[in-house]
Amino acid sequence: AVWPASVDICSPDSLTEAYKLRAARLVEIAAKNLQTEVSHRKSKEVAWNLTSIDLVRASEAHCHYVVVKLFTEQLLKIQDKSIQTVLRNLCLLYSLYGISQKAGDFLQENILTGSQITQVHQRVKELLTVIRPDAVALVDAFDFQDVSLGSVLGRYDGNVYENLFEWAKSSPLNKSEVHESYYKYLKPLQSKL
Amino acid sequence: MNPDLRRERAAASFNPELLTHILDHGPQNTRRRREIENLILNDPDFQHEDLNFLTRSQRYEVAVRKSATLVKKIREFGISDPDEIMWFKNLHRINFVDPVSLNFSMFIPTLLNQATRAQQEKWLHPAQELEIIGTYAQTELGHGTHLRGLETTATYDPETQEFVLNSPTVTSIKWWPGGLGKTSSHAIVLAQLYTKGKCYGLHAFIVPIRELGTHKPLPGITVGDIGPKFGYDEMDNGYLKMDHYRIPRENMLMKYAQVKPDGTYVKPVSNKLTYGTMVFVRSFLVGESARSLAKACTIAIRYSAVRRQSEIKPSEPEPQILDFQTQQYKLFPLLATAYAFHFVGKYMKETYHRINEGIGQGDLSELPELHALTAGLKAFTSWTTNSAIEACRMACGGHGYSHCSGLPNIYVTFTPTCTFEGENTVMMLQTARFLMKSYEQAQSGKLVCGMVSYLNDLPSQRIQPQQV
Repeated sequence: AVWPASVDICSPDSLTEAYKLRAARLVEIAAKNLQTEVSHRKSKEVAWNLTSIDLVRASEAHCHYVVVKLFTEQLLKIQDKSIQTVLRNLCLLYSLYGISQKAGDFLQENILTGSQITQVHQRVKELLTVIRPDAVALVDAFDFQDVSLGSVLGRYDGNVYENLFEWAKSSPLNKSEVHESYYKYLKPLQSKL
Repeated sequence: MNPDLRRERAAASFNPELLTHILDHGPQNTRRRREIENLILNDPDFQHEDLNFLTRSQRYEVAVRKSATLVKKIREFGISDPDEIMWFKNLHRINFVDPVSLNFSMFIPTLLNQATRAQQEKWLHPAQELEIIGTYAQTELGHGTHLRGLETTATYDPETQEFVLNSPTVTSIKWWPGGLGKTSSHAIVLAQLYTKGKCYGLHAFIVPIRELGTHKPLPGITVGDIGPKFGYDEMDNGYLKMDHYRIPRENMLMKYAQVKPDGTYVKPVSNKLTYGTMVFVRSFLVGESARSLAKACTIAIRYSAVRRQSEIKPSEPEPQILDFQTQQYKLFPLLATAYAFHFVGKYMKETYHRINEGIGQGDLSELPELHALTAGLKAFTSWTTNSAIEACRMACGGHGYSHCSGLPNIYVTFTPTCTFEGENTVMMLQTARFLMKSYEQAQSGKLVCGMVSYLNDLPSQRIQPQQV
């Protein structure tokens, strides 16, 4: 059998197969709906428009499969064991999270069973805990200089609050202790009260 | 160093430097990228006030000044490798845009893809030296992604061997192109070509719009800025109206299609070739999605490690926000997505260059799949990234609303990606056209290859219903 009998939710390759099957199914559904519409309508263009929701859904599933496939293939190129492990966890999290967000597609096409979807949700939570200690190192690896990041909250040194206060004080509105509008509009008003 | 971040870094199970090398495709690239970034960081010519504190006009001026400085420095440092130039630009741009950028990201790539050798000799060097500043004018006030609906005309006059460019209606006015309003002196204009009374569809023309030296609009040209919009403050998105404006025949980009001096039209090998620049830009945008999402994740995750609030166990000190499962559920799948899209962006760039080389040798066999894949992945990655940046911003609580976080600027600078270079829903439908064609092919028993090869194994195709 070309298609997997069942999906191993701990294997990136097996999850890639599940995404492939979902894409194939949704392309087939869109194609059959299109054929049905063509047979009912005079023009192919009208049929195309009346199938466009299914068509977009098929394209999204195709792209989602491509992303999962390329991420999985990337893992094979990593030599360093510790890097391989952390990227594999991210790849699993990406694939499983995607399934949990689109569970209907996988259930409807009998790609995954209800109990497997339950396992997927559970596995996602486990992976959050596994990734937690590496989260800061994973964003450090993007290697954005503070200037390029353009963010006081995201500073490499994490000294957020003191720099947040300095940033606010340098805002143009704070150039003068009392803004000129007070003397123009509020003071005259207050003196009349 | 904030003690929480110090502890986080000490606890990591891997050396981030090694992962940086993988993301840069090698330690030598990391070293070189940092060298180039430090050139800018330590250069006083690039220092300026925080753009968030400036008016729109001031922001535009700072952006133009920095762009001019950038070109001078790139020349001064002798940087010519496209990747290295991109590193230079990315740093100088921070989370903003720059009015001159289309000269390099659209005008020059279009000349490289669609101009003849003679045209490249005439226009490429002046554009690279900023003697002329180019942009790419396709979208109109009333027409965007649906290119066949564009109304601007270019009518060939064999008497004078000129094209007459015209904006026949108000909806045909070129609208939105970046750098068109005040910055550019030339534009590559997409127009419906008419010759010998017949329309041959969209073609590209180099149109001078401002006089060199004075920068004043040329006679027959009405050009200006379209006004404030959602972010992109530094960019002079502009309008361009042409009133029976004449340009020489040589200004039509003729690498693929030609118009002979007598007006005879010579058709291109494939009508998809004029889309070459768009396919290039879309494959580039996949990488930009990864970059913007990586930035947003960096900010949200570092801040979530620094920020302490509320309690998990009574009487214990306030925990780091990142220890709440809900915060991890918000951010870690997005972090995984940023890595996924980075690898997809790398694949798209390699694939584009590989297929583009093939096209150069006349092999167009993979063009349809490349066209479909770049369209679909541009839509898929930008839609996901768009909502992900907003999720990162919201994950930072109140300070996510302040420009000090950088997240509002990342969002407004990124979100147009879902609309320009092909509105995402239209892109997905273009991909669907390719999928339907591939499905029909597989159903008729002809094998399909590439990323759609899974259609060969469709169960319904394998197990044909048998008459009982």
